[in-house]
Amino acid sequence: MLELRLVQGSLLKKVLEAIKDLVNDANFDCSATGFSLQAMDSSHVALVALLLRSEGFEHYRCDRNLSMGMNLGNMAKMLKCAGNDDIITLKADDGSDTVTFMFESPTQDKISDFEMKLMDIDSEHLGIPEAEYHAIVRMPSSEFGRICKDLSSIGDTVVISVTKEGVKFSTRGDIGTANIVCRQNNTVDKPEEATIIEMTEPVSLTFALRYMNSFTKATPLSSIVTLSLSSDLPVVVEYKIAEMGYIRFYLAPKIEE
Amino acid sequence: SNNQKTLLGFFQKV
Repeated sequence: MLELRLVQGSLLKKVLEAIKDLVNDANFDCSATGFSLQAMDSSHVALVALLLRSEGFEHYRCDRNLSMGMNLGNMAKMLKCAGNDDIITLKADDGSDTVTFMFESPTQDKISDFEMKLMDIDSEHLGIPEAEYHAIVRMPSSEFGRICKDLSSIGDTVVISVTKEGVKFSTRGDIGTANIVCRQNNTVDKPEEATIIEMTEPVSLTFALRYMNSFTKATPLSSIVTLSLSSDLPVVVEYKIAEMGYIRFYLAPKIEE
Repeated sequence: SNNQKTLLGFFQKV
């Protein structure tokens, strides 16, 4: 028996909007720790890891570890039917091949049940070891989203270079080139507007902008994004989900031309 | 494109 009640149901709506275009089908894993997911895109270039900790739910009942295969497009369709202020409860019985989403309006005057078919998914799980990254950039998520969008109108790839001067995002395409430098800036009034760079050695990596733009669909989940870079590792693009956990995207680099 | 690495070159399947 599984029953997860999330008062801030909009979080789950935002999570699905952030990942449904990257991954078609995925297993959601429920355990005492929380509600989690790890899935790769079909080309094995990008991976999404989601954790919503059990403490973040108003009610969290998970009698035994359960893996539920869902089509994320269909799940997103169902969650779109929930209001932004609705409380969302997920329910599943042991051995059932369906999951039920219950939506309650804040005033309790509208209660909806949506039952979705589960599916068997042969998912590949990757072990992701803890790593020391050469550079960690923390910046406003809206700024990062803007940069990825702007650069993708010029080129297909972005070179992210971190030095002690700042973080540089560069692209080149048929019409020309673009370079955007964000300097460390931690003197702003609001912490969510700061750009903070922690660096042990300079790093420069090239990535496909198509994936970066897909990751920025998580922007509504957090005002801050963290980029963790090492010269010999995939980049980690992390959006923290307040009080609950995180959504992390891993992206393999391109070989520099 | 063919100069794109994959995650399987970095992380092990478990």
